[in-house]
Amino acid sequence: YQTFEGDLKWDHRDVTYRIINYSPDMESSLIDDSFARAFKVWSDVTPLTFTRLFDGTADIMISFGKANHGDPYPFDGKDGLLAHAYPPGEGLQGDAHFDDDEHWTLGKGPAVKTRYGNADGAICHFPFTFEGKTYTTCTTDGRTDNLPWCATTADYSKDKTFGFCPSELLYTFGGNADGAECVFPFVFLDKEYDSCTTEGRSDGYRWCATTDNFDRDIKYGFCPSRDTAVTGGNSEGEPCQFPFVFLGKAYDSCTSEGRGDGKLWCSTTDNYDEDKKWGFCPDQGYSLFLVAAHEFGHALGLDHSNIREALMYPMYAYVEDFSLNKDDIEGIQYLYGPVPTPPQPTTPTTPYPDPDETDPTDEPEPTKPVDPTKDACKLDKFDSITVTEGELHFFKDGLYWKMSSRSDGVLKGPFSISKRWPALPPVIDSAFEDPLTKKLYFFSGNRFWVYTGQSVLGPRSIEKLGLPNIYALWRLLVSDIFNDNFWYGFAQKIDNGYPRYTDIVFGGVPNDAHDVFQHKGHIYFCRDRFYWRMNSRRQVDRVGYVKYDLLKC
Amino acid sequence: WSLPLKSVMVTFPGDIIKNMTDTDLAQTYLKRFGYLDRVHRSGFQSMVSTSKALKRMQRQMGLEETGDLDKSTLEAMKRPRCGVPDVAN
Repeated sequence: YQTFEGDLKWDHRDVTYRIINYSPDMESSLIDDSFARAFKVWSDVTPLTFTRLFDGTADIMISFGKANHGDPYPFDGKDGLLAHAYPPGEGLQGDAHFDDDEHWTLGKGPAVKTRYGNADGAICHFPFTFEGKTYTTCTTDGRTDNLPWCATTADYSKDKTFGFCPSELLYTFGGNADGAECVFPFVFLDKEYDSCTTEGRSDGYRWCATTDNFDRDIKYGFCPSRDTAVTGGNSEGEPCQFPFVFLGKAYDSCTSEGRGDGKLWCSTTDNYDEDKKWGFCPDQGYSLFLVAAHEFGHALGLDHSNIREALMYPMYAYVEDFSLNKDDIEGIQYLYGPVPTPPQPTTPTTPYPDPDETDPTDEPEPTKPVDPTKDACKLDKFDSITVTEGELHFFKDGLYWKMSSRSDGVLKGPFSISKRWPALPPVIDSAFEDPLTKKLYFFSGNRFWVYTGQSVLGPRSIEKLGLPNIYALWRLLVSDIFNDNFWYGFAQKIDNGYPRYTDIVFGGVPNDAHDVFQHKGHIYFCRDRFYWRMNSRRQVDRVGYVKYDLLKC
Repeated sequence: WSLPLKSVMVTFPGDIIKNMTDTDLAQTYLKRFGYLDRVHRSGFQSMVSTSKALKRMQRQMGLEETGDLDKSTLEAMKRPRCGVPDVAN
């Protein structure tokens, strides 16, 4: 798996989404359901929750559009590009766009949800038989009102369950008419229309008036596509007209003639040569659920994977029984962590073991990341910051993050303090490394521990060294701060138990700094969320925020 | 009756997909998905050779890395896919 550069992700777990508009290809409830299921794919394996908003700005704004649809990345007509989404962030970031020149289905041909009838909104069953004839699409046979219908079981004659198929004669979507059906003919700009039209719009969507005069009432809605309707071309939503004439020859079915890409098309009037009205024939279509699940992966921070079986592989492939690939799960859990599980009872252990009982040969568990949702950038201040093993370490509440002292250092973590240094308590007030002996000194409250490799000494009391608190420790520290063997000298004092306490205050740095460390040739004094940077001439040359300057949040 | 059909290509009105050669298709694909002409943070635009770009694309798609516009590569380029570039820019 891959994440976007900088591991872009949402800084909150309760992610919101809003469906801005709908495709005419599927009934809105099917679209809602496809998106909800696509989000569930990700919420099942992470602590993320997804809440739908019906107005205002959501984190993930979902829309359908064609070709140039308002961002710098136009779609390309039928097939090719299906959709795209932006990584997490403000504004356009996080949004998902679906190409409405595609035929959106559940992946196996038109998904026709019925209305009314006696099937409680069930999906059409294709093929079905009616009076001895087999139907693979909705039909108006048997009706005088021209409303298309279908059976919702294989045999209408036997089961008698049916419903009405999407049709502009039944309802519209979007617009301002609350889903009312089209009224034909209607007047628009003094011209009369007998069917849905794209006139007056630049986005190619078909609409109709829901009263007989749009100019007067300004009431309209978008026309749902019939299951027999063509997609793309210049007659979206119209049914094929058979037979039709193309280059002087009559065709009784869809053809790929005249095209280099092998796609089946038909004319929507009886003569293409004269009318030039055409569209692509209905096909299996693309599963909105699968494509949405992929795009939402982007919207959550996943980039394309090169694992062919992964959802985040860039190519579309229909799978009947979908489940996330291990690669997808690892990717999303790298960003957000796994599904939280309730705490399990554990055998009580001594949190801070007696140093005499500590076996220096005990190998701690290898350092591994824990709960990446603990974002260092969301913390206002740290318990302690120090440089050890050539890396900046940031400690907070049992966790620590580390960053290479090199200029391109990347923040890693959080890691568990108890896994790496089992003897330590969760809160570390201060820590430093003696570069000569590589001993690590950790301070918490009035106790300190000394780690040499994996062996530990402590806790010992700093009061026994004549140091009343951690601030006194630092005053001791800064007294020798520009000595060549500053750290070594300090370590010696601690080891010998005879501190030389001299209350020296440097100009410009707080005397209650809780961390002092050397980093990239400067001495840093930290207090609260701020740092004071001192150069080798004992001048404070910069005061700034730990979060922005050191962590680079 | 055994004469091969003589197909005539037609430009369909409103058709966004234009008839293009395989080479044009490949160039468009490699550019669109970030394999060619990568812009670096500095603003410097590095010109990657088509062969290198093809290899990179073939690696990403799990195809044999030939660096040539072979049949399987061309087929992969024609398959429906997500519009997000494979190579971040």
